[in-house]
Amino acid sequence: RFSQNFREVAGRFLASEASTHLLVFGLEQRLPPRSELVQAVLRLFREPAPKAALRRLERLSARGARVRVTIEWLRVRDDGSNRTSLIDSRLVSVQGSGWLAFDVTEAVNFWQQLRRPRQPLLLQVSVQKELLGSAAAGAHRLVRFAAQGAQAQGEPQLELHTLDLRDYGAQGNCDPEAGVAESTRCCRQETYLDLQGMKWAENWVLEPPGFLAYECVGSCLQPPEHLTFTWPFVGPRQCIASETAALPMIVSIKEGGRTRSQVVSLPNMRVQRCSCAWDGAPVPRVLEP
Amino acid sequence: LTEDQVLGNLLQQLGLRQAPVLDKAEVQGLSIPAHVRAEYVALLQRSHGDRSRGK
Repeated sequence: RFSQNFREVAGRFLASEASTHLLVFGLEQRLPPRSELVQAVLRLFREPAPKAALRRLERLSARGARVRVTIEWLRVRDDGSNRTSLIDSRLVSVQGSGWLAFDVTEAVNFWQQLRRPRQPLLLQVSVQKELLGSAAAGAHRLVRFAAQGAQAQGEPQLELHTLDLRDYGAQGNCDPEAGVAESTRCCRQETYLDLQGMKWAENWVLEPPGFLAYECVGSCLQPPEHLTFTWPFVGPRQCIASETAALPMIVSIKEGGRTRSQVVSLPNMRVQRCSCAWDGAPVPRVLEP
Repeated sequence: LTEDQVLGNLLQQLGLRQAPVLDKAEVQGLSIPAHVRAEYVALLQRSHGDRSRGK
């Protein structure tokens, strides 16, 4: 509305086409301190819809009436404003009942990045109707989830699958006394790169004469098979550099017959930390401010 | 990290295709100015604090 290139277009709120539920999970101390979250699954129990309402709706769509169920992570910022992040969204038939599972790993990943003391994990579940028109009005209300404290069984559940990093993680720096064997647990090993001994660096790289680059060596314990269902194409856990630092250098540059020195920074040159990680696993998104 | 990777990274940062060949005589009289050294030290200190998260 503040752009001069566009005229303001006002909209009118006609009717609510969605029903929304807010789920609150107190997660503090539910995730062990030295653990890695593998997957978080939200399970919602869908109660059966009234048959008469279903028959009326079925006549409208040959494919069968469906609604869209969307899971969002709700974050209350320090200034009191709300921000939502889309976690999962899918079409669900209005027929049938039983458990529905949603992958909410990303929401828990976001929650873990919050400053302490952390607010509870807030998941907003909204059910929107897919078909337009007055005949489909109220379709979203046919998909109802069992509520917490409801008499019937099936209150919302949050399943957290974690790995204990004391067994499945890396061990920090390698023991310089012990050699690296196949059985060595993933660790960071000192490796010195001598730039003075490299022919191409002669008279060109002025600083540093060499540097400790470090490398990640050793193997990682593989988790039980039932935990690898999350990502079907994911490889085994490997010992990789999870944090790196830049390396500044001073080099000599020749310009127009004159030689001068210049500083350049090479990214990801020094390994700061090694970790065990699944090859091909999705990288968790960093929480935006 | 291999020698080739260091060289490749350096060439990329400087926008060069190959490593320049400099005579010893060309750099012998070259002293690193104070402001260049100060920039280098500042970057060195910062690189200990700033860590980039990889995979």
